[in-house]
Amino acid sequence: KEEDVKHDEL
Amino acid sequence: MNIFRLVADLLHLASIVILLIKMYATNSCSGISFKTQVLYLAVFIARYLDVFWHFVSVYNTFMKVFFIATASGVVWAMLGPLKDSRSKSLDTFRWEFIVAPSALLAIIFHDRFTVTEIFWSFSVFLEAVAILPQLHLLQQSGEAETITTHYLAALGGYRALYLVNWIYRYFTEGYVDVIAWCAGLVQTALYCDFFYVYFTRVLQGRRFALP
Repeated sequence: KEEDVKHDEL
Repeated sequence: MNIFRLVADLLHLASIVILLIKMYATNSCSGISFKTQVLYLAVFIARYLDVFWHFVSVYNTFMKVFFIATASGVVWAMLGPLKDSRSKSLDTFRWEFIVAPSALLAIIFHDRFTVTEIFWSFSVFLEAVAILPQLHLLQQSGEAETITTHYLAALGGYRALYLVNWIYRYFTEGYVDVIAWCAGLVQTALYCDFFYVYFTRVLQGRRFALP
């Protein structure tokens, strides 16, 4: 799902 | 995760450790902008509170908790035990001038119109300019302790490496994040003058002093 990988950075 | 992002995050972590060492070793927070530290705490709270409902990785969770905890600790120390050593008369940057535009930009530019996404955008825009009170303080005093300059260099290096990370991610995984990229570019650009003095003076064993 797209939402799961969003904002994976700090 | 790639090497650029990992080193960038470690530099960010190192910057805070350096700041804590400076505060402990000298029992003082002179030369450190209280406003910048409060803004960073606001940035971390606005962006990392998703640690409670958005799991990415153990690494990600650890870092978020670390940044919120240490930023709170720094602000607490500057409000309490180290209060008297604060460079109050030099810390004169008007924080309203960066918080208000950041909030406005977040309302205009975001991925989705939800509270968490707007907070995320706000934190990204605010982080880009949160260093301004610190740079202003530096300019007012015209000089800085060497350890303070190491703190700033690590902080600036962290964002500079994120730029490299984004280029790498764009080509390897087609990763695109226009909001973070624009803010990151501005954030890194703000360090140009500082880095010039840091590389030409501090790294050659001389004091950080503005011409």
